[in-house]
Amino acid sequence: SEFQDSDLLQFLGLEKAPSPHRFQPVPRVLRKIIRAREAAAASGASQDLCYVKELGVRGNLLQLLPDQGFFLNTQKPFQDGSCLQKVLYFNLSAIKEKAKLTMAQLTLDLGPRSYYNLRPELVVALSVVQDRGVWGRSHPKVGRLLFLRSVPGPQGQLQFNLQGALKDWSSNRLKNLDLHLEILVKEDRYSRVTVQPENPCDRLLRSLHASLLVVTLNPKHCHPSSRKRR
Amino acid sequence: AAISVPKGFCRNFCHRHQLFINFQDLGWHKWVIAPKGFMANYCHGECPFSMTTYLNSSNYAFMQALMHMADPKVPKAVCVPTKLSPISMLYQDSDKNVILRHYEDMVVDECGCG
Repeated sequence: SEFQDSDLLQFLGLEKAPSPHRFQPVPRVLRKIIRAREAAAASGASQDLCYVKELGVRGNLLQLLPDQGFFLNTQKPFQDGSCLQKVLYFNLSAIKEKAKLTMAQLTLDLGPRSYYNLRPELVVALSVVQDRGVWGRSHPKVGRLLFLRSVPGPQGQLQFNLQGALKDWSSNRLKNLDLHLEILVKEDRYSRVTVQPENPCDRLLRSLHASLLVVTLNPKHCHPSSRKRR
Repeated sequence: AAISVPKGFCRNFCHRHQLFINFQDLGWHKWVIAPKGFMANYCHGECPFSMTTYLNSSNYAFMQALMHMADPKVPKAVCVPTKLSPISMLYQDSDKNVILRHYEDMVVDECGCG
């Protein structure tokens, strides 16, 4: 056991044996990748494991980081059509300094597709947190706006490319990424006549789930593909 | 030219054997999501001097086998993996991160005397 905990796990790139209490939900794309690789291995087909075909990027390590942030002011209703506000927090310490970032995709899961009618229309605003203040207590100071996206129906998954934002992070060598998420309700001319079984903001508050998929390439393990000379 | 060998004669010579590693046996099923295990295989068998040419041997193994004949204190050539392939593993670490990573040299594809 002692050997397993130190030498062998270190060989596998792990500091200690992970002991998760329960498994996190695994996105479909990761399951698809592992199944395709298992099938290729079983058939004996050669495969380049430094290229993620399903995502169209080079990389040998895919990490899905869970959001560890918190909702802001869940008790008091917001003004100006704001549905909910949340600080998204991702601990980036698992990303090694030498690794080259090739993809960073934020996924916001707004809940199952069968939950809602296609209204009301929402607007999702995603900004960087300039100053987090007292963690979990004070309202953070919101900085640069990264995305402002209109969502016709609050259902399913939304994806945002955060590679640019993470490159800034990488150059500053920060160990975490704080984002401010605000979801606003857009006035809908049908919304008054539609029977909503439940306030969509309350439902979003329960079902909203965020995660960050980071793909990195370690040059030590992945050499650039050699080109044939003419 | 192919050399006809009596049936069962090769059984003790160096070759690849099947070995399935089940992560549950190692207690790794608690953190490895997929796969549940993999066919790792292993190499085992004799590397006699007379057969080094036929057992995917390195030149070094040939010389070592020759030296063993001359001086038994020199150990025999051994049966080792000569071709390995990687696998991918999907697991969860203690910080709730889900990680897909590939590990080189995890599956024995071919064996030989080395």
